[in-house]
Amino acid sequence: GQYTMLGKAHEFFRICDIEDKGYITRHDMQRLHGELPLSLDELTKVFDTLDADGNGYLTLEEFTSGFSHFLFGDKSQ
Amino acid sequence: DPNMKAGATSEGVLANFFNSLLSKKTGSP
Repeated sequence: GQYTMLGKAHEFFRICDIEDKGYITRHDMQRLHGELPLSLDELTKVFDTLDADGNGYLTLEEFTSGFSHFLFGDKSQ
Repeated sequence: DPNMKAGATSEGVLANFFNSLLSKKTGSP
């Protein structure tokens, strides 16, 4: 279960991190507008929610933590 | 306080986001 979750999180992270930078910016997130049925406002909200430390860079760790929270409804760590 | 976020709303949007990614990935059998 845990392993599959991490794999999925990694896959999703790569969808957002088009240039394979290792992190996602607000701009990357907004590029998903048109691919995903979410508004720019919603995508920004998703980014702000996942960017736990609010530094403007969403790392794989933060992304995975947010995904795990979504799946299990529990904060990891 | 930036740590106090509107839990219910953001969780709904987050669920929407991840569900969209899930359906995007599982588009073809």
